[in-house]
Amino acid sequence: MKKVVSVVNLKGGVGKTTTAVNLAACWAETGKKVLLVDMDPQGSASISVGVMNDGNELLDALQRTVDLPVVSTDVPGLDLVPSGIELTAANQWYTGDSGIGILDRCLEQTEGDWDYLIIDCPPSLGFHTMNSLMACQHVLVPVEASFLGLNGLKQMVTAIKSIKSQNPDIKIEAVIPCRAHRRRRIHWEIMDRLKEMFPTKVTPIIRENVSLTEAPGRGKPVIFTARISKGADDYRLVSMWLDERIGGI
Amino acid sequence: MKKVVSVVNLKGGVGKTTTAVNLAACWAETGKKVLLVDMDPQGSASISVGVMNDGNELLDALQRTVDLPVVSTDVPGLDLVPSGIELTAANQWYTGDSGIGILDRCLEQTEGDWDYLIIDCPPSLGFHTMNSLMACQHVLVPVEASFLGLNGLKQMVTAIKSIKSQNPDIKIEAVIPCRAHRRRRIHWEIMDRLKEMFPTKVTPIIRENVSLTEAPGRGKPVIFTARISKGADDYRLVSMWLDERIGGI
Ligand SMILES: Nc1ncnc2c1ncn2[C@@H]1O[C@H](COP(=O)(O)OP(=O)(O)OP(=O)(O)O)[C@@H](O)[C@H]1O
Ligand SMILES: Nc1ncnc2c1ncn2[C@@H]1O[C@H](COP(=O)(O)OP(=O)(O)OP(=O)(O)O)[C@@H](O)[C@H]1O
Ligand SMILES: [Mg+2]
Ligand SMILES: [Mg+2]
Repeated sequence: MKKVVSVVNLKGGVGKTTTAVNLAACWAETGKKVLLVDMDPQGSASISVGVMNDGNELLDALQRTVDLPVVSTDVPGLDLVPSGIELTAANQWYTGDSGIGILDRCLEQTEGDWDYLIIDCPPSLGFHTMNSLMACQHVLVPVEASFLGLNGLKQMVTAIKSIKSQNPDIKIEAVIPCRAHRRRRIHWEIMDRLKEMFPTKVTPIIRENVSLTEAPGRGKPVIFTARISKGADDYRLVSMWLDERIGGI
Repeated sequence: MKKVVSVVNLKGGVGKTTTAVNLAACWAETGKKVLLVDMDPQGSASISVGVMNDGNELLDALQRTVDLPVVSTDVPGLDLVPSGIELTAANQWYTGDSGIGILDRCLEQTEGDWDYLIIDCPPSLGFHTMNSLMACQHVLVPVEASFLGLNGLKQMVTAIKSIKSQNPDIKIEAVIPCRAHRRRRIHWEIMDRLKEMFPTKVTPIIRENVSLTEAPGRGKPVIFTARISKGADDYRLVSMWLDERIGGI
């Protein structure tokens, strides 16, 4: 039974892509088969696994509501649905509630025996994020410890609650503190707030670590570019924390 | 002759809002009259100057193409067009090229004797950013020193070039290195690339400084929350650098 995971946050630059890519790689490292779905016209997730793409194939597949284009990557066990700037056009298909079931139908027709499907979303509540929320059971929300970050999280919770009537399976699985600076007082203030708002769902933190900034430039996840680094350690720990809860293994 | 400035980057979390808010405050501090226009449904710029708003008034003004709602702020000389989550609906009015002249027409009808109008945009190339690009003469692009950040910058340049046929006055005034970590090698690598791509347009850097993360939570720009801080110093310097080039004074 394939598990579909969305990585969402309308707030920009909080670590959605870094999280989607590195969780996918960590799960693949333990022998899981993973499909990373890049739903961002910026194509950051694709670039982070070494794939440049204009997004035309994905746009076309969504338009015709057929199976999605899948490519393999250099990471054993990790496949990718690549994206690129042409996917921007899909924004025009989203008018109110119509058009948010398209990705779900496409995924149903996409053949593959993956254990996890993980969808990277852009920083907005438009077509791409809403489709991802409709298609998944498990939602991960990376957050950055800042006041503006907290504001984005509240808007995210509202959006997820409003979609529950159309996708009853949806559930906020975890809030992932990313780009954490533990020496800052604001880090601890925000961590207290997160634990209040989501008592059992705050994962171990992902520290700000330059190995995570550098990895995309090398087209590989951090467990390959910097095997022994805080970035690799932190994402491995969070991937296991999540696997216990989602994978039920 | 009022000067309209857009702060844009489809890449999330690079410091657009922090830059728009703090440049506006620094200019106001020198006696300029400034209008800060919040074009982001997340309302980050509004929050950063202490204003909570649902975005309905702005949405309505854009829909009817009339003068924009303007409020004063606690900062002398600084006014605000507030935004909020309801502004998301405007995304549906953007289909290809139609609907991108709306903000420009609204600004023409908005009475006020501001020296600078500075528009904060969301992390996307949709309705809000395209309207801002159509309405301005001067474009500021905050960038974060990372590979994914560089990729976003290239997509931004393409978008700005494509709009020049419809807005011949538009010009990339400056690229602003934000959230800079000078100890990182990747910082210097990216700075070299920026100076190659934009020889005369790279501003002094804005360093990563926790005073900038904390200021929005206090509803005031950093020159009020942390007068003597790297955050305040850096934005004052960049505001003067820009004022010489845009203000011509
Ligand atoms: N823990 C970390 N340590 C260091 N750098 C990080 C970390 N997490 C993310 N980054 C870097 O910060 C930037 C933003 O991260 P990322 O692109 O993953 O966020 P995002 O939420 O996907 O952004 P967007 O909203 O634009 O999609 C990237 O350049 C990334 O390489
Ligand atoms: N130089 C800096 N030092 C420390 N923190 C910063 C700095 N610049 C921005 N921040 C913080 O980083 C986060 C992202 O900044 P900001 O919201 O200004 O970026 P943005 O590009 O407007 O994001 P979005 O794409 O979501 O609109 C915020 O929490 C902000 O307070
Ligand atoms: Mg991303
Ligand atoms: Mg912003």
